[in-house]
Amino acid sequence: PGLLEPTSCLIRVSKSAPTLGIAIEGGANTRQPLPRIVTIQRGGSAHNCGKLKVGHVILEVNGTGLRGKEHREAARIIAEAFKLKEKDYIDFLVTEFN
Amino acid sequence: REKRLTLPPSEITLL
Repeated sequence: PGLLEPTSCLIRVSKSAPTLGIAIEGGANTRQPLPRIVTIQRGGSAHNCGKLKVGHVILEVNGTGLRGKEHREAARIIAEAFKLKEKDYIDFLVTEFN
Repeated sequence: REKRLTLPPSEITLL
């Protein structure tokens, strides 16, 4: 599943810390149309995972596409995925290219 | 100028 972009890759982040620990910028109707990771905080789940990188553009979160979503909506989707108790991980479909 | 240059920068959210 997911977008058929040859440069995309699926990264599973375990909820190994109380926070996800990423900062994102971008969203529909901004210069950066899809959310891009600008910071990864040491000690957060994303940092512990070791595969998410600054500069990754997030295409999907648990299979939900972020294209066309404005910044706050995209941030809400990621935050909800982290809060969801039924899953102890989040799947991110990311690409390094805009 | 390209149209996208007129789009505003995004805010940044820590998650």
